[in-house]
Amino acid sequence: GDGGDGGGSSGGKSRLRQRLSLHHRFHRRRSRPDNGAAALLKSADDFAGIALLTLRSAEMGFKDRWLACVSFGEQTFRTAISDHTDKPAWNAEKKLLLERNGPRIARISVYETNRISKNNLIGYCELDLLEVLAKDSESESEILNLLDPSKSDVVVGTIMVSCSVEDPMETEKSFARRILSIMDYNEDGKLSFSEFSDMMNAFGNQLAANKKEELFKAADINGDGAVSMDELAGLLAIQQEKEPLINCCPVCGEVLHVSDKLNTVVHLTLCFDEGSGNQIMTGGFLTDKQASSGWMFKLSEWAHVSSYDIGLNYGSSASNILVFDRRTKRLVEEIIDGKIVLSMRAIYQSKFGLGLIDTGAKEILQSISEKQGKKMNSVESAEDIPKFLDFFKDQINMAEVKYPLEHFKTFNEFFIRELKPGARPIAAMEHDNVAVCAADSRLMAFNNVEDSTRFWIKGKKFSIQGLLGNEISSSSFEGGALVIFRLAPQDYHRFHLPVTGIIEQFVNIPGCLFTVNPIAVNSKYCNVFAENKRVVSIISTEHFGKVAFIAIGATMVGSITFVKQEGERVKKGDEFGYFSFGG
Amino acid sequence: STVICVFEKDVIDLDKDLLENSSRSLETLVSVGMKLGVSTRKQAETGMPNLEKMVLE
Repeated sequence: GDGGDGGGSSGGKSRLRQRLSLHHRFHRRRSRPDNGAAALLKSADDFAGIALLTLRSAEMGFKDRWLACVSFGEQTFRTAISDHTDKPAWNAEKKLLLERNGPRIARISVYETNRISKNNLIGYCELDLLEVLAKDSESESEILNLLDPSKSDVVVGTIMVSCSVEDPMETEKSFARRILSIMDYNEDGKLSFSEFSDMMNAFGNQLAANKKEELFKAADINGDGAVSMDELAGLLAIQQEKEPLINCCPVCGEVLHVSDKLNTVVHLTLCFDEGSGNQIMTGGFLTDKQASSGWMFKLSEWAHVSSYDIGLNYGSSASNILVFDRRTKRLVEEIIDGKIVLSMRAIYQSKFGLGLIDTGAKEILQSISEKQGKKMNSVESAEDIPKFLDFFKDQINMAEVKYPLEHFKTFNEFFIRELKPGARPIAAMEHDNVAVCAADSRLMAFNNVEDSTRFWIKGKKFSIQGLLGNEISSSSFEGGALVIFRLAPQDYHRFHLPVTGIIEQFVNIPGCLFTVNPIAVNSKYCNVFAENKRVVSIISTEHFGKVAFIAIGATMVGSITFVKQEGERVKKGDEFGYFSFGG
Repeated sequence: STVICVFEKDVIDLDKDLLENSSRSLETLVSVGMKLGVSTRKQAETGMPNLEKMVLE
């Protein structure tokens, strides 16, 4: 790191080994291979654990209101904004997970802030956390030079940081203490059997009552009929290795990999920190540029963000929505105009905005969509096609479109463009027991509606019955899987059949034309899927029973057309219909 | 615009990668025709012959 002393020296590594001696037992236990031979900590590079990084203060060349960001791995965290001074003090701390073969360099950026214009990066430094931890220094804090981003040899200030390793034993104990404080309803500092039983349930552990009793007795070493903090810590440390007690995180619901105890405890510790606001730095940003942006910070106060896991709630918290490209297996950004994001948030993620919708905005959305439909069906609208293609260059492949550009006489014709035969190969075409994706889209798949509401659909009133409307009974679909295909403007807008079968019925359900963007779907105040205009079709199949296929219109794109008829036998991969501009 | 497909309980094994991304609140970019999942129903239940195992005589 900047100002580091070459912590890779043998002295430094030995110092780190000493510091980590407490961890040694833990690591051997954690990384024991199947053959039972203990894997020893070979070098500082082997270290894995929690590092506590504190940004204390800085000395800058001029007075301003300052903020600092720490970027580490895929995450960025930021401090609060200081007073107007040339010696900002933040004393902001963040727990960082150091994994073997994971990131070890933290980049610290210091920005001067502005109320109206964007914040300016003034200085930065990089810090090798392992080097700092290995450093043979009496001082707890480190002073690092801040370098000018445009001339890296020019020092523009200094920043004082400290970094320490959290003792895993302490992590385990404090974790047990926190669980105790959450589950200890009568606040006597101990867990009764019923509190202990609730704790097991919260960890996703469906143990039989007699097994719970057995564990409770094993934990209650002094036999006083209650489990103290020390007894609980002991149980978690020992039992987790034999037969894992913690299967899922009670905060975010994530299923935990039980084979990795360290990650389990770290995950839960960090998740509890997020929930309790114990972390002084704000997280959840992808880059320091995002984190330094004033309006982004304000918006992040509305939306829930978690700094633990990539992807978690990014759909609702970032202006550039992140999606995982299944074909290339990498994250890609979906670009949305910042002004649109702001307005969508203002409308869909606040009670005030939804209040506006109740007072006439629904009609406005309908009227806008109808007008847009007329406009996009006009000959003049064809002039917009090249601009559209330019905006979404690299995302629309004209080589796979059935007709050349001059074929499209209106924008809407282009919008519902067909593809050349074979442009979309159908998986396992001859096997009707394999279902396929129904649209070029951003997909979310859940085993049941409970998972969908936990991870994605935040509208408080969402239900399968609400989605299907009054004419179709939801009883056949209760507890069933739910797959959401969201089409973006640049996408091929024809949808196809995911399964082979017979179309039993179509039901038109009139409704609003809210956006179906994640910003609205993730809002607890609105229920876009059950309130928007939609057509529900029921497909009767050999292999999947009945499948409900719901085509949902959205703002501007409210016209839904089907190319198949009721009673028709259909094959998976067949074109089923399309969305187009209109009300 | 959006399409939602709802299946009956326990009839489909959705592909793991799609479920994993979704449980991280991360959308997956897919194309028409990509595999979504496999029926959990056995051949006997559906009455459909398993064409893969049939032999021409």
